[in-house]
Amino acid sequence: ILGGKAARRGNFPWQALTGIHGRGGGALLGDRWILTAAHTIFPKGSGRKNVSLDQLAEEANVFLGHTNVEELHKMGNHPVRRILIHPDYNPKDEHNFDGDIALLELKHPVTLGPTVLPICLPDTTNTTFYMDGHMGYVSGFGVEKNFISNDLKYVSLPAIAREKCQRWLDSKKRNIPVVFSENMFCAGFLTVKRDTCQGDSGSIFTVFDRESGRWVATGIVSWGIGCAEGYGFYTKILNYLDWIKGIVRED
Amino acid sequence: SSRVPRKLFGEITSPGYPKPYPNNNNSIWNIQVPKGYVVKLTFRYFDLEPSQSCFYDYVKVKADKKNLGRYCGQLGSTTGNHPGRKEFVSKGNRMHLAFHSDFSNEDNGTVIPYRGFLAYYQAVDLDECDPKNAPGDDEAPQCQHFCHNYAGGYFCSCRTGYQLQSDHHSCKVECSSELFTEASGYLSSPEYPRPYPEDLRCNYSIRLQKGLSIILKFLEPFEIDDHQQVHCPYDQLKIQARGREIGEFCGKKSPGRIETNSNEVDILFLTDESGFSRGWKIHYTSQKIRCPQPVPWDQFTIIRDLQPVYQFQDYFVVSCKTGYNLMEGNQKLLSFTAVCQADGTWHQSMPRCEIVNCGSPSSLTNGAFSYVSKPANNTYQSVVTYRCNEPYYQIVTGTGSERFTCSAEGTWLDEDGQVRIPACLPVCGKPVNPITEVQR
Repeated sequence: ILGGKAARRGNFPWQALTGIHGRGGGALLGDRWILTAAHTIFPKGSGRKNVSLDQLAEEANVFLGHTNVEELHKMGNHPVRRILIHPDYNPKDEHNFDGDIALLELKHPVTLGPTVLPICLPDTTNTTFYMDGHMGYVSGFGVEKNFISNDLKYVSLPAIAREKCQRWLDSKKRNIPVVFSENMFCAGFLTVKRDTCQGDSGSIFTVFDRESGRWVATGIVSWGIGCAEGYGFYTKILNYLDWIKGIVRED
Repeated sequence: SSRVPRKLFGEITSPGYPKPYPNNNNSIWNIQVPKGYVVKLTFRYFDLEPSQSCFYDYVKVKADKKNLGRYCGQLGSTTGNHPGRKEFVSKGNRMHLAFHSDFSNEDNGTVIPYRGFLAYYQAVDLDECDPKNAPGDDEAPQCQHFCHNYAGGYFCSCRTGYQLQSDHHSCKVECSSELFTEASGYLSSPEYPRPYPEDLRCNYSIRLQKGLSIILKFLEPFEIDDHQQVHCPYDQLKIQARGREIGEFCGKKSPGRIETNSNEVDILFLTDESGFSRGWKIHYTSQKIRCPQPVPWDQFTIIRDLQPVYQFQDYFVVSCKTGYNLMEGNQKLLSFTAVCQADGTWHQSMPRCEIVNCGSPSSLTNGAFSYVSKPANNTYQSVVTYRCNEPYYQIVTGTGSERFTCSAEGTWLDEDGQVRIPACLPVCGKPVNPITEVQR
């Protein structure tokens, strides 16, 4: 997180720290699902192409319940039973993060408490959270000023209108031909140095729903061109609700 | 002497008859007829020298060790003892005849030829049944009950219920194996109400079908030899039911009415060699055997359609009040029926009713239950309520509620009758310590 603040315990009780191909983030859904980005599991251009999801699940580490990485490690990892990656995600296509969403099922449900609580999913019909300027918060254990963070940080960012995102991307396109699909949205600033960065991937973009008084997950940290050099891009959770619920509802 | 052949009749004559008998002659005849006959003898011709007291010549008749007379003379003579047409009859089957002649038969120097005698004997059937023909005064009659004479003998018979003994004379009551199988009837001591015979060993058995109970009712008079100090030392009336001793009775006080509770009763009547009591008579009847009235162990037991009396083959059904289980030992019964058996017992004992215990309520993950009802236990109608660990979990109850009651079926049910307990679902998006921005 660049330009953010240190989170205190209980500010983002859904925040998960993952360790699969390096550091990543995630958010607790219910009491045994972790919502994250697919590229934390199958990074673009990864060398381990033949590894199976079962093997990855066996190797994956998930930590919950603290804002300090060392403390999280001391609390012990939560073993993963299985990993589900959205079928649209293509790890071979380095310039297309469409479908960058995954679910990790924990082997054992976690006991909820002040420092471990799930995040809510958005209402299917509510697009207000994605309107231009709608503020949200992203937390993460990712890079801050070139250093990997030892504490959970957060930053508040506005959602940006789709046209603005596209326009900004087009201005960068000559150098980086990345696809900006309908399943993404962008947030952040062009000049202010507040953004998410490497190691924050999989963490979620949340908004506070004043009607219900609940925090709702709207995006997943997906990709960006550098860090704090423009808008960041997030997987648009609203478009994947059916897929998420289809899996989570099985149990 | 000569032995007369054993014939049914015959003639005996003096030596040389019809010529005059010789002097100095002694002749003896032993007449014997078959047993069962007597000898009847008559003189058809008799002509012996007459003398005072038949001193010279004579015929002597003996029978049964008695002298039946000494005879001599001629028909119409004034001296001597002419037998005339006298019939000599023995009591036994033998008769003895002796003839004697002296050295002469002269009368004033003249020899008189006396021709002797011709006797005719015949066997006459003896009526042994006639008391007059009893062998001796001190001996018992020929037959104890009935005497039947026939030519050459007799036989005895007994009254109904008596049996002729091996001595062919005495009669004894045959009562050693009297069997009664009718549902009701009478039985009595022999000769009742006249005094019963001596030395009885009577055994009366009443055998009815299973499930019937025999009732004995003694009729008056009741009279069995007894003793004021010792219990029934002489004659005894013993009553047993299926080998179980009911009583031993004597005296003049009737046992009255006895319910034996058995379908098999044996009555033994033993008497000694003396006494003059009139005996006893029983009217027996039968009714279906009764079982004890079923009594519940507790106030929760219900006996369906309780009857005032339970007899053989009757049954009763037991159930429990709602919320109680039928128990036999540690085993739970689905139903219970007891049948009255032929021996008057129930085929299984009364069960008890135990309050239903639902066991500990299912534990709730991330939640707990607490008892609403007092005392806090798991029995019928106990109530618990579930709650979740708030604020991190919220309770989901489906259609029912979080209140569960221990049902009569032994399961915890909610108000909709559902078994499924609530669930504690995570509460999302509500951090206890959310971020707050102060600086604007």
